[in-house]
Amino acid sequence: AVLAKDPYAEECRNESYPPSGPRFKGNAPVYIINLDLPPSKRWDQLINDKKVQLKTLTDTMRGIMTAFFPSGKVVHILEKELTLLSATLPYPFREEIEGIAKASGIPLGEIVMFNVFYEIFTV
Amino acid sequence: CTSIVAEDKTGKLYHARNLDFGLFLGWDVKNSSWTITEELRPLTVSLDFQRNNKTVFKSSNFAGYVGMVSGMKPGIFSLTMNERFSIDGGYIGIFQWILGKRDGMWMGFLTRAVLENSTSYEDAKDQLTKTKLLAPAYFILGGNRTGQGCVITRSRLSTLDIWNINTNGGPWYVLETNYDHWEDPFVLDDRRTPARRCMDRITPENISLPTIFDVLTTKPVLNKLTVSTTLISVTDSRIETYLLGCPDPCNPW
Repeated sequence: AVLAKDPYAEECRNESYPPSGPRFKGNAPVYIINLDLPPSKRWDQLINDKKVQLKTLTDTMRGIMTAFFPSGKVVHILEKELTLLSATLPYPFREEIEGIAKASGIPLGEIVMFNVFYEIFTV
Repeated sequence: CTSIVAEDKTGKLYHARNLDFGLFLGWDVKNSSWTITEELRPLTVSLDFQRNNKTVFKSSNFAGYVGMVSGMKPGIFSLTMNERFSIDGGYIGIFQWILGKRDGMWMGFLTRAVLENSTSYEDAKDQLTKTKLLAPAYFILGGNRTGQGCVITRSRLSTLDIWNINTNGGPWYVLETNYDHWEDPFVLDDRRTPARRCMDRITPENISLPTIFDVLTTKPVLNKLTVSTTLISVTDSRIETYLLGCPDPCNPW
């Protein structure tokens, strides 16, 4: 069964560009990040526009962890440790992450987790 | 993820990627989709990083994430990163960082630093090859002239392999999913074979960003984890990001 033909695979597509139809969910909006601004201010406009969606994502990540560790203690410890971890991150990333946390109103530990998720996830 | 760098018959380079993320992070039974994947889509943005009102580099990113996973230095090079799974994974690097051993670099911060500071394809390749990391990764790098395309396979501490295009009888494209290119992919997650089959049909005579888009939107290269597709032409200073979904029937990864 494992070696059987993939039932969902399809023939190579042709002339699918420019994208349209049910697979196309829209264009990514464009933002300018001004590197002349202090790191803590660079992301303010973008985060102001996306903070609701960002909060939804961090809440879901917290929910998934809570599902694995229902007492909530692990999540609490992790968030506390990740808040401390932010102080060790190099310039300008620490300042930018702190700026994002401030602009979004999301706890710093959760923004740090979002930013180091790749390192956590690669096992 | 699936990343491709390809060279056409005139030596022009094209770089594109599917960003797939969210495996095992919550399955929405009602909508038959991965929760995190769906929530990342509205956070996907195209960014133009400027200094003195001039573009330094451009990227496709998630709002709230300060590192880079896809980007381009106009006219110079393009870079994407694919996840590489390993037992010697990022959690070891994080523990070492917490314990004070901080000679490695966070993946997203390295790619951001390369896009911001590197001045050539060779310089970027050098940085991505030699810098110690906290987690393993695949770096897919494209340049602005013939032969400038490669996949750099990284462990945390060293470079395991550099796979170049079009030099010494090499291929006209490199294609990376999430497995070492010299080994077979996991049998339940083989996006490489269908992607290669589509690329081989296109040939260097017909390769372009639209034809690569055809490859990346063919199932199962496109799958339930796909958040977006990014198309890059360094020569034309062009980067486009499209949000994509995979309607049923569709592979979960």
